[in-house]
Amino acid sequence: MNIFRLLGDICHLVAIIVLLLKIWKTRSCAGISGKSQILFALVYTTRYVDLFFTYVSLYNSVMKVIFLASSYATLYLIYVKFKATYDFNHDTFRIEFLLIPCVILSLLITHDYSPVELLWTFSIYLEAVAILPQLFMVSKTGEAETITSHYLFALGAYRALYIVNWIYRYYTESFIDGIAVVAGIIQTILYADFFYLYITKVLKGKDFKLPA
Amino acid sequence: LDTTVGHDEL
Repeated sequence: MNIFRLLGDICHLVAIIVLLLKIWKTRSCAGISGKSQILFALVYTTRYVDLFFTYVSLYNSVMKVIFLASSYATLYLIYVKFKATYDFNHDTFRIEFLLIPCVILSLLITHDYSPVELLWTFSIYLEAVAILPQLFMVSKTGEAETITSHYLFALGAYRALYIVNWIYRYYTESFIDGIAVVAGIIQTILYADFFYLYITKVLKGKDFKLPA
Repeated sequence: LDTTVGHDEL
């Protein structure tokens, strides 16, 4: 564990809590892509099956349980409790266009052909692109609530911090996981446009609106 | 380089 990874994990946790609180407090999931949340739940489910097979640390196990529980709680709020506020008309990204390539890629490029490892690899590839339905929704409506933009920023910052963590681990532990690094870089790049608008607009107190 | 399988990250 190093400071970059810890900060990354904290950003990840903050993102999830911000999203849950936003939906709970406003009693609405307007502007939130349920499809992205389905993909994230799938990411955690496929990645954290190792919860039953490997023990890394208490921190590791607790965080995995939190990510799993919160992702299903988010799905419950969107698709059951506050279903009436779910903006399905704007949540039209075809997730099979992400799922199918991720399945194929995880069968082609993996560390090991064991079921748990293939699920891990799939989860890494899927996480890289899981935010696309949400970004697609924002681009369709041309705007995002300030709180939604905070959520997206924290979620993007998490993987960006992991990149610094990987560089640090490469030099201090000679540890490198090529699959996670390449997917993590792609994941961060997908947020680049958003980061730019967040920093130039939201942090200056303006609304998050895409340029016309 | 440690390329053994085993993921300690989240």
